[in-house]
Amino acid sequence: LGDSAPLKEAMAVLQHHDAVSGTAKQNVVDDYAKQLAAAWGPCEVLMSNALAGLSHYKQNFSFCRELNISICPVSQKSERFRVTIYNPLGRKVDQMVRLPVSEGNFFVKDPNDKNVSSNVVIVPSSYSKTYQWELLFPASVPALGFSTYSVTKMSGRNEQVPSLLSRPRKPK
Amino acid sequence: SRVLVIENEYIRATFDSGTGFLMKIENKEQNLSLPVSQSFFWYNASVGDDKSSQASGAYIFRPSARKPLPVSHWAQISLVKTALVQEVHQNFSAWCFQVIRLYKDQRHLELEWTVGPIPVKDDWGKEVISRFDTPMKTKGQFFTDSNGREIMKRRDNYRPTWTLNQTEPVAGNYYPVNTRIYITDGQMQLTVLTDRSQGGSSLQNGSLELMVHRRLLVDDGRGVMEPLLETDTGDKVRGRHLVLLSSVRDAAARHRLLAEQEVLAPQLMLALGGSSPYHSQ
Repeated sequence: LGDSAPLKEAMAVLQHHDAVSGTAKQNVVDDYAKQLAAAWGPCEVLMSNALAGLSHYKQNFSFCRELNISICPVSQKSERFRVTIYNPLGRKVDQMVRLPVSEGNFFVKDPNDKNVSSNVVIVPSSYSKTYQWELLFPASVPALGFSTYSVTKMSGRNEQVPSLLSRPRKPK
Repeated sequence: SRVLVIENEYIRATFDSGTGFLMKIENKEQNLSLPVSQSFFWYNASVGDDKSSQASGAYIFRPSARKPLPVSHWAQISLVKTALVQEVHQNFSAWCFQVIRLYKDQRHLELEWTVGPIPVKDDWGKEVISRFDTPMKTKGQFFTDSNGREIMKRRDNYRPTWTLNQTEPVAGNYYPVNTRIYITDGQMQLTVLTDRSQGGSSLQNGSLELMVHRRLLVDDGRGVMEPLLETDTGDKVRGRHLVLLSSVRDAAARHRLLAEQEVLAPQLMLALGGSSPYHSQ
């Protein structure tokens, strides 16, 4: 059963400055995290129900909680996927989209099915040993609206390996 | 070459390849040039001293000395250049690195910093800052926003409504930065936008700093009764600073629009499968 009330209540508790500033004991911090995590589940169900209702099509939606650390199974493992970008601002926004991907070449098409220039760039080795590449493409999104881009992975290895100039120096 | 450059049609950023540090930002549209050195430093957290037993802690920022220590005197750098983005990857230490990024058609520099886990085996609590040093004559003034709304003028060792007896030369000049902080010499303006609320200050003319991470070993005695110290290895924090150099005249229009775009950023949704033309029906 979908329900947004637990998340609303958890967020209300997290309005307290202790939730973000470090001015709480560790067991209280753990409880903040627990309340948030517990509330998240039924809210995801609510979102899935709403999306199914709007699209008149029931399917399994998944929610990625790791995109902020550049982990995304959909973009990293799929050969073809779509990216819908919603702009909450009241004016058109041009934004560079970055998505973690596996090594390779990608074709990106805009909502009008026109090709969009894209690059696959290497991320710093210190970021992670499990992901190394990010797909980059410019997106244009209308005011208070959305744009859907499609991404297709081409076979073969990445031919757009960027020029990498390394200047290692010995520590003083 | 002695210098490395990343540039698009609006911005040019120059790096000293000897130190690996940013050394200059140019606004090509407005023909502005500003020497800027940016690097990471850390304040040694006070555990109390002769003047006061107050330790730096979760509630209290109290460095033991006015001068912060550099994380490193140089950074190992790599350069990545593609048609859409140019990046300089800077590695300051095992726990501090940064990507300075310039996208095609973008009018600001993006600094994506990663700090942590902060090492504390030396028994020194550390409060890490990113500092921008410029030759700008800022007359001891800088500006921070108040809750993302009003921009407030801040002056060294000064409060507008009472005579201040400054007892903390660093912390007493720190202010909340919710979305932006800037310095200006009346002609040009260096603005740094944050992706989260941080503490910030300008402790010297032409200098601007933001605290990015801290890890402390002593409780400050304000009620938590625990030091600000993550268990196990400690937290790693990643964030972004967006840097704008422009004339004072149009700075507000630029940082206001950019801050909106940062705070109300586009949301992404992914779906498996091929192209699916959107029909409003």
